Amino acid sequence: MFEARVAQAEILKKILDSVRELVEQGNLDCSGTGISLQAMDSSHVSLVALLLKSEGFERYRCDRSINLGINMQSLGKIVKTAGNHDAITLSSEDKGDVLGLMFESTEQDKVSNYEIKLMDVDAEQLAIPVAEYSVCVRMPSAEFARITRDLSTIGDSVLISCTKDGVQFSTTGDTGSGSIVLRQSSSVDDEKKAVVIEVQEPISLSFATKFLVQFSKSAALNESVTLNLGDGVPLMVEYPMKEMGYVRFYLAPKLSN
Amino acid sequence: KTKQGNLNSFFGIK
Repeated sequence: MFEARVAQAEILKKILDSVRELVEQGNLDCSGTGISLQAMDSSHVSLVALLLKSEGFERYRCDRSINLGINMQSLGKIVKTAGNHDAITLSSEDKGDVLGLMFESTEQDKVSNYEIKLMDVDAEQLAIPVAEYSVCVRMPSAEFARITRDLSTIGDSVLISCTKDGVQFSTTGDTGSGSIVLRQSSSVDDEKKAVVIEVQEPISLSFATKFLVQFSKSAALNESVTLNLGDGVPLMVEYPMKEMGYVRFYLAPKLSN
Repeated sequence: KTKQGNLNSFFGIK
């Protein structure tokens, strides 16, 4: 038996919004420690890794590990029908063929039950290697969204160059070019508005704009985002979710020909 | 000129 209850539907809505455009279907791997999901796009350029820790749930029970193959669009559509403050309980029998969803209003005067058919999803969990990153940039997630969106009007690649002085996002396209530099915040009243740049080695890497734009749509998950860059390893973009876990996106760089 | 890399080598996928 698997059962997981979140006190507020809002967090699940945000999580599904952030991954469902990149992930059509995936396996929710449920174990005693929580729920995880990994999904790569068909060209193996990007990967989404989601972790929802058991302690982030109001109630959590998973007697034996199970994989729930889910169409993320279908799940997203159903979860969207819940009120933001509704409690949501996900459940599945050990050898069941559906994922059950129960929404309970805060007044407990409305209870909705849905079932989503499970599917066979051919995807195995990868052991994501621990990477050595040369640079870690923490910045407001809304700023990252703005920068990727603004540069996407010009070019299909964004070069991210980072030194101790700042991080530069630049692009070139048929119509021209553009670049935006963010400096490390000198004094910050609000942690979440800070730009913090940690540099072991300066680095410049180029990435496909369209994926960065997709990732940056997760801004609702956290006011801050971290970009981790290293030579020979994928970019890792992380949106932490307090005690709940994280959504991480991995993106292979563009390589010089 | 650049070409898009992939994640295969990072994850040891052949």
